[in-house]
Amino acid sequence: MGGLTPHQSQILNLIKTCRTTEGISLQDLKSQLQSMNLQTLKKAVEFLSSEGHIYSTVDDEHFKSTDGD
Amino acid sequence: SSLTEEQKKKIEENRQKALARRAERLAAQQ
Repeated sequence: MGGLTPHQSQILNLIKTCRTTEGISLQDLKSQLQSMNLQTLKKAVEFLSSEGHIYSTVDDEHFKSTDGD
Repeated sequence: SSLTEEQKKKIEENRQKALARRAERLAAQQ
């Protein structure tokens, strides 16, 4: 999907489902992606952010998608 | 929502920056 790895698109999809202003927390992502380690998760989030798919909100641990808002 | 005006402003700024990065990426793919 759009040049993303399966991990990256899985994370992006989870972030997209969150409709709150502050977005989804890293902790929520981690608990929904139990099979993924925190390092992998953080790296993917960093990549998605650098590509403009997502952005951080109230702090560096909450994220929202740039799609559909 | 319980967010302060300052937080909302910061979120909007981050969103605009992300949209700019996204536009850059899409332009590079053309």
